[in-house]
Amino acid sequence: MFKAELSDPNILKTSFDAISSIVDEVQIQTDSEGIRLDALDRSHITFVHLELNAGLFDEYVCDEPEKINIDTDELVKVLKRSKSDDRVIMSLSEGNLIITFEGEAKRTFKIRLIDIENESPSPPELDHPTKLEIPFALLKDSIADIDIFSDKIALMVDKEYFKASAEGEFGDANIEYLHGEKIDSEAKSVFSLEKIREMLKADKFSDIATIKLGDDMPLDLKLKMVSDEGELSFLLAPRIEA
Amino acid sequence: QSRQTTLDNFFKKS
Repeated sequence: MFKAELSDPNILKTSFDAISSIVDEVQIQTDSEGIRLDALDRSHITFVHLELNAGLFDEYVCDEPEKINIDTDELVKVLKRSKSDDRVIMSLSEGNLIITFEGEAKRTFKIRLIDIENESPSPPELDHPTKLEIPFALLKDSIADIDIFSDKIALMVDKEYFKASAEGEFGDANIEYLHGEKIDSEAKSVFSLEKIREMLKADKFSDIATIKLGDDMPLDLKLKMVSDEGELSFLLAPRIEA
Repeated sequence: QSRQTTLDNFFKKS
C-alpha cells in the first residue's frame, strides 16, 4: 500500500513542472523512506534527481517498495489543477496513480501507469573544483537578463564573484554576485539558456541554490528544502567551443 | 561557435 498526503501542492506542482520539461516519462520509486526519482533526458543533456522524504508529508504510508511509471505531462496537467490551499493525496490502485485534491470540493484524478523499459540511471559522482550558494531568485533573474542578448549563458566563479554573462549579436549582458564563499580556484562553463530555464521552473522548492562548477564540466544545481526533507537536483552538460 | 555536449562521458567515468 502506498499513500502520501501533503498540505501544500506547490512543491509537487513546481518540481514536476521542471521535471516534465526535461523528461517525458519517469519512474518514481517509493519505499518507507519516501519518494525518489532519477531521470536522464532523451538527448542525455540533463539529469534530474528528486527526493521527498516521508517526513515532508503529513501522512506517509508505504509498506512495500513501489515503482510508479508515469507520463510526466499527464501528471503535470493534473497537478496544475490544484489550488494552493488544497491538500494533495497520492495513492496507487490497479495500475493507476490516484491524485486527490481536497479543498472546497474533493476532486479525484486517475492517471494510467505506463511501461518503462529503461532502468533509471544512477547519478555520476563528479569532482567539481568550486561550490557556492546563491539566491534562487538571483539565478532566475540572471536568466531573464541574459535572454535579452543570447541563448547561451557563461557561468563563472572566481575567488570573489559568481558571474553570468552572454555576448550576443546585438549586445552583451553581465551579472556579478559577490559570493562570500572560500573558493581558491576559478571555473567557467557555458550552458544552453533554455536548458537552465527548464530546471528553474522548480520555483517553490528552495530560496537558495547550491551550484558546483568546473571548466567545461556539467553544472550541478541543487535545491534543498529548509526542513532538509526534500531535494531536487540537476546535472546539465556544458556547451563547449567547437 | 559552440556545441552541446552530453552527460554520457561523465556517466561512464563513475
